[in-house]
Amino acid sequence: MAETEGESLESWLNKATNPSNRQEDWEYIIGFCDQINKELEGPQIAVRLLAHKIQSPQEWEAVQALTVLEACMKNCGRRFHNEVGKFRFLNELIKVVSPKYLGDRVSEKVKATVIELLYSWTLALPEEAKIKDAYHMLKRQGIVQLDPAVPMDRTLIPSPPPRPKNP
Amino acid sequence: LGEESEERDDHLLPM
Repeated sequence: MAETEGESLESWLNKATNPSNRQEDWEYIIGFCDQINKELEGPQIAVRLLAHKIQSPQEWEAVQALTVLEACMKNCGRRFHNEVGKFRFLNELIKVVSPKYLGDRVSEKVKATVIELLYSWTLALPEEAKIKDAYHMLKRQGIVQLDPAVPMDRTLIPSPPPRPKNP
Repeated sequence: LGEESEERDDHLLPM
């Protein structure tokens, strides 16, 4: 059993995105999600840390960070969605795909994943208007030419609420 | 108030 006492968001994320991981390590990914849910300012701190990792020049570190981001969107609820739905964070993703910023130095795989995630959130979180604004801006710029095919597990559609029990 | 000013400062990246 891993020692979890005293772990910070940063230390969980460093482990979850460690370039020497041979594969995605879900113990650390879920540990990071749980830590976000425990901390008052978890989502604010987490998106800042994630943005930094997603912009890593090491593809594997960035890919793992995007997996963590997706896991957080599924497991950290509305507080986390609200932070992702701010231009402050969305701009960091835009930088990754835009040739005016980091786009020329980022792998096609990372850019495609960022675009898939953004598009999937426009479908799953229509109330987060800034996500749509950001995505449509990328389309206007020609950075996104066609909506990607989003795998079903990316759609973030919440499961229906439990039915009330009939007596 | 904090949220309002944060909203005002939150802009899409210039392209």
